[in-house]
Amino acid sequence: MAVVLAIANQKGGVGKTTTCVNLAASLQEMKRKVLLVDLDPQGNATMGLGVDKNQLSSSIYDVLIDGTSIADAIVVDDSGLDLLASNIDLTGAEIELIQIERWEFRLREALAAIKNRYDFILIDCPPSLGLLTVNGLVAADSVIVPVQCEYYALEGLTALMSSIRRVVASLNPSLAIEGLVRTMYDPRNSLSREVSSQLVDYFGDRVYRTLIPRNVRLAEAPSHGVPVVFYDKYSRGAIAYLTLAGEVVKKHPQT
Amino acid sequence: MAVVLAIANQKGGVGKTTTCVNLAASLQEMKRKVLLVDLDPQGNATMGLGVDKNQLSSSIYDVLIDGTSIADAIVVDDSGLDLLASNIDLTGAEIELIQIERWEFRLREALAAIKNRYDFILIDCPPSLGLLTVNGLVAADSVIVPVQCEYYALEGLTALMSSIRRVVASLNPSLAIEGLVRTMYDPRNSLSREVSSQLVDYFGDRVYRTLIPRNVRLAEAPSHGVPVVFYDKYSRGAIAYLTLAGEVVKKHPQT
Ligand SMILES: Nc1ncnc2c1ncn2[C@@H]1O[C@H](COP(=O)(O)OP(=O)(O)OP(=O)(O)O)[C@@H](O)[C@H]1O
Ligand SMILES: Nc1ncnc2c1ncn2[C@@H]1O[C@H](COP(=O)(O)OP(=O)(O)OP(=O)(O)O)[C@@H](O)[C@H]1O
Ligand SMILES: [Mg+2]
Ligand SMILES: [Mg+2]
Repeated sequence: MAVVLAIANQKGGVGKTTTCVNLAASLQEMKRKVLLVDLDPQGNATMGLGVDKNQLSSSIYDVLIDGTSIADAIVVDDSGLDLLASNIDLTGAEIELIQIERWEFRLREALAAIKNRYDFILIDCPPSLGLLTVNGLVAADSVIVPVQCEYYALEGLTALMSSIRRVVASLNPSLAIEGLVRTMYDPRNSLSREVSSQLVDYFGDRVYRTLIPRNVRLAEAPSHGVPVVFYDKYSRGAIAYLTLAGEVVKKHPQT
Repeated sequence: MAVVLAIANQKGGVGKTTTCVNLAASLQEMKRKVLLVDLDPQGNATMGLGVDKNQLSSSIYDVLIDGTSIADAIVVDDSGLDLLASNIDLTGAEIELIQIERWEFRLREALAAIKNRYDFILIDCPPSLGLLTVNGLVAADSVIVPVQCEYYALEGLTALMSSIRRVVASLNPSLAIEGLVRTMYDPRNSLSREVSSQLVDYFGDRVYRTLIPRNVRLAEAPSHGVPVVFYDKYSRGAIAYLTLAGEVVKKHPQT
């Protein structure tokens, strides 16, 4: 039975999509069966996997709003990953979702039908705490929080944690924090080091040991439509995400 | 009469807030009267100016949803900038806004009352193309688009431009592109250079000549609650935003 992980942080540009795409590909390298769900209207995870978001026959919008069967909407990308793709249609979904009965459970209920086919399902959330992210948190077993080691990203964690607590209290009582992953880390930069030590002080061993370094290969790979492990498997970025996948799998030995 | 500039890009983490705060402070250094409007529920511009978003007596939420007078909601920060502050209350505003008659014009109508007191009004938009950003685009005379020179940020411009075109067609016919500003630019990085030349090829002289370099002082300043020109006025980041302010003022000689 799949472990469902939401990759969430309302702060923009902290590495949610990069973590989702590269962790999914790394888990697959470890012979796990993985589904990636793109819940962001930007469709970055979709494009990052080489799937053209403007040529989709169906997308997550159809699944959430029209109740299209999720099995019909899943595509397989070039690297063999299963993907529930997204595009700009999802921008208007928030206003439409709110009019649907039990809108918070739409993604959770859709995933229930295919959960047994995967070891992991990773959900890439948009940079907001609105209805789409709530849908992702309700569907998830736990949350991975990418954190860029800078002031605004650290400061935003308070709001994210209280959002998660609200979802736990009313919609998904078993939702847990899977871990916080430090992204774009630069050890030469005292701000990075300072924020990192504040994270570890506050969150303890919920902070992954793996530090994702700033590595230009991670920024180049999406323009080639492949995860970094297929673009440059010897790069520090690829090695970091493979290491992170090792930590994730260790926490879920049954998968 | 104030020039109203929306700082918008749905891609997260491209430097919208950093541009808004530091351009506002730089315009003030040039003796222009400036109001900064924080339209992002994250409240980053508010915190970046040293104003505690959790201690506000009133915020932009009250102005947009309850019709509180904007003059009553404006605070003055430590550096003398006028600020219409924001906080997490704004997260739920999108669902409430949609139920208000002419919701698209709420910010535009609120700003009309105080526009004559300023030379420039800068609006920091959230990382989305939803109702809040639409409100910002309808309120604005033109849009400044911060662009990080990387793949996802470049790819997202198509969606942003079509959103702007839709607002021009139906809600704000005189809305123009003020300019695109390249942020976190690293000349040693071939991806940065490549994306930058694609921007200039496509957008021509709508791309500001000023390149904002990656400069850690820009990331450190917000943790001290001040714009970079007050934190380290000799830094490359401070000089870049003062130069950008010069370009902006040149386009609006009457201010
Ligand atoms: N470790 C890294 N090293 C270098 N570049 C990175 C790294 N992680 C991410 N990037 C780049 O930084 C930018 C932001 O990352 P990404 O888009 O994954 O963040 P996000 O949190 O998903 O953004 P959004 O909030 O818009 O969804 C992208 O251009 C990405 O390629
Ligand atoms: N030129 C720069 N050099 C170094 N760091 C920068 C620069 N510009 C912005 N930053 C840092 O990068 C991060 C992202 O910038 P910022 O928060 O301004 O982007 P944003 O587009 O407003 O993000 P969001 O989409 O979350 O609103 C912040 O931590 C900021 O301090
Ligand atoms: Mg993303
Ligand atoms: Mg911002």
